Amino acid sequence: LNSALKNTKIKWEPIPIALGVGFLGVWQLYRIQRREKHTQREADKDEVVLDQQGRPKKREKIRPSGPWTVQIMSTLPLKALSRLWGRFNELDIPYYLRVPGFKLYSFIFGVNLSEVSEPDLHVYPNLAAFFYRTLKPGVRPLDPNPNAVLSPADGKVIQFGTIEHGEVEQVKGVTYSLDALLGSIRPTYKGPAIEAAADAREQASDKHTKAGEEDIMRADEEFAQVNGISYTLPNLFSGPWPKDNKPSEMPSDQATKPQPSSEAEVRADLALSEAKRPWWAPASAQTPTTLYYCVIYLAPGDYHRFHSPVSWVVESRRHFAGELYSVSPYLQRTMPGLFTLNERVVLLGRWRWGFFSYTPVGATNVGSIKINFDRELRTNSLTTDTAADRAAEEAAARGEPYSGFAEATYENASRVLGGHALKRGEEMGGFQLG
Amino acid sequence: STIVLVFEAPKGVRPSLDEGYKGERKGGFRWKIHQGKKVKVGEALGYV
Repeated sequence: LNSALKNTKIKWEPIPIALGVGFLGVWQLYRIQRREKHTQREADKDEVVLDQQGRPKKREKIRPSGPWTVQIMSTLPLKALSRLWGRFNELDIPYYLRVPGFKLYSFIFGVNLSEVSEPDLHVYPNLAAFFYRTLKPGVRPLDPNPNAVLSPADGKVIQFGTIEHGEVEQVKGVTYSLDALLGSIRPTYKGPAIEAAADAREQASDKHTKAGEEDIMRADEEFAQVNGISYTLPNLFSGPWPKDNKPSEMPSDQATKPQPSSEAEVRADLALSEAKRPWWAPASAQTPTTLYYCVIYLAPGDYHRFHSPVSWVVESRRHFAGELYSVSPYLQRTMPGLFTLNERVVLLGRWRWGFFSYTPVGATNVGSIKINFDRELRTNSLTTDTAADRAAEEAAARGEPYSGFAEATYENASRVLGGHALKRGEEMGGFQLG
Repeated sequence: STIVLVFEAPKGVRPSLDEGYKGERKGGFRWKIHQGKKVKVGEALGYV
């Protein structure tokens, strides 16, 4: 190598003009083609796209804009990498390497081992088990003030504030719409007279009867007429109240187990709300409300289970089978609408003051989101991706735009509350590796 | 991984000038965090 470097003669020659012209021509053609593709994609956004055989095309992968790092990342098969990463971390570590291995991991990522519930690190067979560790009882005391909104997880506050004109600010100057993050937030619930409906359901037999359903619908309509509710909240509900206020046809989560202790506490908390106002109805002039948001980032060394910030009722969940970009603060700064691209589980419900939503967003290393009370949920799975593709195709065949998510309701979890009750501080689920 | 909370909460009321209004709302939800703050489970993000 040394002699080659020393003895090779370097000869400089001008690039032939034709080559330069050819290169510029090819580059120009590439740019035109790319522009045309982009224009076509914009035009076809709300239309059914058919392939050459006349069948609806599969959903196209969204290519985000951003610097070259983002562009390179968008070409990688991130979900496949994430699954591979998960499998790799489920491999058992040899017994005698576990303690030094986990201690090295803790040193690098700042894990406080004194808080870990299991003092003997040999118990964790692999990194995936250590990553999803539990903490000792009492190391995370809840704020004693009952009016506090608690932190749902260990992490860093990335952004917080109020939502103006239905847009959430990701970083300074970069915003995304609330509908893109959570899906269209129009009520799909049975209606406003929650208490009346709950009483009616209590009185009705266990079997779901059509007559009972009609009674509830009638109660809802009467409530709406009496109260003259416009069914819109500024900055949140852009559309009219759906006239056919039917219960959701999505399959409910049969695996959900109601927790009596949580339910009693949540009921007591909700009873404090102003005149038992349903979450979607406008507040009175005495207590005007607005929408607040907060984004919390969990670093690799943090405790990766998440908890309920307040006492609330989860009424439905929406699973967006998106991509799995990293959600590091760098990418949050450089990739606009990152949270609207990534795979996420949106939990929608109500609390004492109205609407409440909780959205765990997956990332490349932690693509699996687990919700304790939803055993049917499967994230970062090939099956759900295929199901999402199929749903997109079916929507296209019907000539409708694809909503982008699969929805399930928890109305069977509690007949009285119409959803799954969670008390403040209760563990809800967590992020798992891969 | 990231968690995004979006919730409705009281925004407080503006007291009248007689009550000493100085451009701030009275009551409502108040954040107790700042950007970049490290938080733990159970710690208050804000109070109503």
